[in-house]
Amino acid sequence: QEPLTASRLAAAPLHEQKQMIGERLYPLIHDVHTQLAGKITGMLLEIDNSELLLMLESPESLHAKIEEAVAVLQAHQA
Amino acid sequence: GSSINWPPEFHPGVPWKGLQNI
Repeated sequence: QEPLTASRLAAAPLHEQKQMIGERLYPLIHDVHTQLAGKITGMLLEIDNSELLLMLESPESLHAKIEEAVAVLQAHQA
Repeated sequence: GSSINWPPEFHPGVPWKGLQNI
């Protein structure tokens, strides 16, 4: 699968951009948090696309954001 | 309130509903 670049993303209609990023993020998140993957992916998609692209290329940033999202989610559900 | 439905879940192959709020 080709990397998702900013230019490839910009070529897509706005309503498809988040979807394209989500399709990349979901499997990575599913590896870490199987049960919560759908919710975590939805939360992270609210972040700016430019930052999401950086996260896709940086496992450390992605995992930090995932843990942040889980903490927020747990606080929200409490 | 609407916060009950937050976050909008993403599932592969399914149009993400969070797009309505962007």
